[in-house]
Amino acid sequence: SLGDYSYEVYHSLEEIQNWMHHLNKTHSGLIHMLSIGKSYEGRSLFILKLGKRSRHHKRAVWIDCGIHAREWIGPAFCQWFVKEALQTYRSDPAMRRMLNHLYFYIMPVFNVDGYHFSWTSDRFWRKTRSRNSRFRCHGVDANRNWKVKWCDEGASLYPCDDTYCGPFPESEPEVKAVAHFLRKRRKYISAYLSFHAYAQMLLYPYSYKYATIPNFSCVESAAYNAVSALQSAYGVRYRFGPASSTLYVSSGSSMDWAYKTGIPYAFAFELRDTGHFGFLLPESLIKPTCTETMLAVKNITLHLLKKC
Amino acid sequence: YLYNNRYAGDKVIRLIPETKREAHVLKDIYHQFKVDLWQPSSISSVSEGMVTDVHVSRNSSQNLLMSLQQANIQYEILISDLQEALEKESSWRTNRNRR
Repeated sequence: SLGDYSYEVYHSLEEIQNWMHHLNKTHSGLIHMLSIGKSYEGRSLFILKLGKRSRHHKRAVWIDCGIHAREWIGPAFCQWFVKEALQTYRSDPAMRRMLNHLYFYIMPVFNVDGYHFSWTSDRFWRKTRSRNSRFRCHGVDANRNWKVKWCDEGASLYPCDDTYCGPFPESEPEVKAVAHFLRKRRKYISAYLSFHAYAQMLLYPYSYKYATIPNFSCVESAAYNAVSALQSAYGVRYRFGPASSTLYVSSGSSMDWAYKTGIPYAFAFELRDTGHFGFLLPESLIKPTCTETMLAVKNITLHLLKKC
Repeated sequence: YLYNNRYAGDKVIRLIPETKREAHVLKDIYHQFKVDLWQPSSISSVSEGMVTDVHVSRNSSQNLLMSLQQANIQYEILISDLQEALEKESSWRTNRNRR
């Protein structure tokens, strides 16, 4: 049951996938599990389709966590989100509205190979685990491998670098699978949310250049309201703004690709903290981090349901 | 110990280069010591006024800190022993299961 699984500890990939299988069986009214492809090492890429079933097309929100392997709070949030959605569907009118009007596609662990490697071998691994025949180094930065100004500023052509963009765009099967999924459904997907750590920021396009997006005022007001909602939980401040100027310039990111593909609201969250623990956010902080982030995500979603 | 205690003595250091010269020197030092950059994600992104957090191994930390002192660059040690921080990240039950 939902109550038996702990959402305040970090789980192995196997545990997370077992949990997904379990929810697929026990909450079939609101959850449907899909496999959208295979990773480089042959693992299934599972996502959860969350929402009240409808005969008609519904708009959707895409949420992915764990593009970078070592950012464990991301997958923890994705699991928390699903738990909250299922537990509060009946009692929370806002959640009920969200799940009745929208589907949520949740990918709790994007970089399954990297996550498993960080769990078992190298806690601070970032990239995928694909191999390069000419170099001894493994992996591609899955957030530099998208076809949007690919391998320009903020990415590297050297396979041993942590921001290696790959031999070509969408070279990584994980990136290709998600890109294919989103491309097919882009008319229905209203928002793309990607969860990373750490910096306590809510970012929107562009990452690859210093420029203002066409729907800036709607996106900016959504971001402002989201961080205000987040801060209302425990007083934690998040900065927000275009990724290029708020964080740094990086090309080939999933957020920029999603926006370029036509998804009007594309955000990247950088969750807690700002460096005291860094990637090693203690399990005791999973609950407050996820609770506050939940407020931000609900705020963004309800903003989508209104017309801006 | 988790990960065979490989992170014992490793440190995470925060540096904020105050000038272009310091940023340039830091980039050279990061390349030289092959650090694991926690933020930003790329050495090329390091610039004046930007917060940089680096994970440096036990073997390299002394020499790296000496290089920083010689270059007169201020630093702050965020995590003095990464293995210790790692063990505290998860509960004893999670750690036991993982081991």
